[in-house]
Amino acid sequence: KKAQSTLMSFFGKK
Amino acid sequence: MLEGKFEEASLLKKIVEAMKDCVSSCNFNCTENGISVQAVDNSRVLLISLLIEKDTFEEYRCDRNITLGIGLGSFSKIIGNGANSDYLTIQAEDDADTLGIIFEDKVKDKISEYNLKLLDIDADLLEVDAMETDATITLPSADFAKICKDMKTLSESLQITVTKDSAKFQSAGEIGSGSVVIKPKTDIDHPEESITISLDKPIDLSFGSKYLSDIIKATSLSQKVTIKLTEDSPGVFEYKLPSGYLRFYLAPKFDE
Repeated sequence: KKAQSTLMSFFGKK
Repeated sequence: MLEGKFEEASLLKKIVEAMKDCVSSCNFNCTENGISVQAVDNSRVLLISLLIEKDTFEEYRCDRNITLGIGLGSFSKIIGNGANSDYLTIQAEDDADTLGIIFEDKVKDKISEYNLKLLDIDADLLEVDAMETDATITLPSADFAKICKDMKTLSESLQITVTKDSAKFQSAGEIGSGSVVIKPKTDIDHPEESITISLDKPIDLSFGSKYLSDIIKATSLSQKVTIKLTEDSPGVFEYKLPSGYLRFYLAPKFDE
């Protein structure tokens, strides 16, 4: 079973 | 003041159709160089990055930077009123609370004008530009759309593995499993059918099928899609516009 990551764990805010 | 005239309404229609099921509203940032959008879906898994460069337009002027908050469902309804082949002009004053949308029929002497109410949208921008890429695949966008649709019938995840000379798309679920392998190919007579794979490091990534279904709504924008993959990082799916692009950044799935 795989879990979905979110973009927030990869990209910082501008 | 902003004024941008598209040679054909169909281009903006396709762009909005490709975005509206993923994000309901977003800011269109207009500068003298063109129009850009960055928007994230509610689940914060899929990001859309749109650039419509000035050269895309038949005529373009933007005297001062303007941010237009647009509800994409409403925008889509209004643009749907024009014919695909109409000229489409978008127009906004510097402090406007509406966006003017004007269609000109190229044959009949007919002009249709609409106003869309603008929204105040407070959204954070993410720093996505400095991404590295381990593998790049370019393939016909229709082929990619079919792979995503076919694999979605099997599972809610699509696994993409890339090696030096092939890319494999596979899914496994309750009813069974399936895979599609593509290899690089140069088609001189039909360059749009060519497939390229370039690789620095082998890739093994999984993505949510439902997000891929949103991404492939952009298929009609370009005959090709470029997929940029990096291990343990979001995938980038790029559809080129005549001058600019529509890109999707999709966060991967991980083993629990």
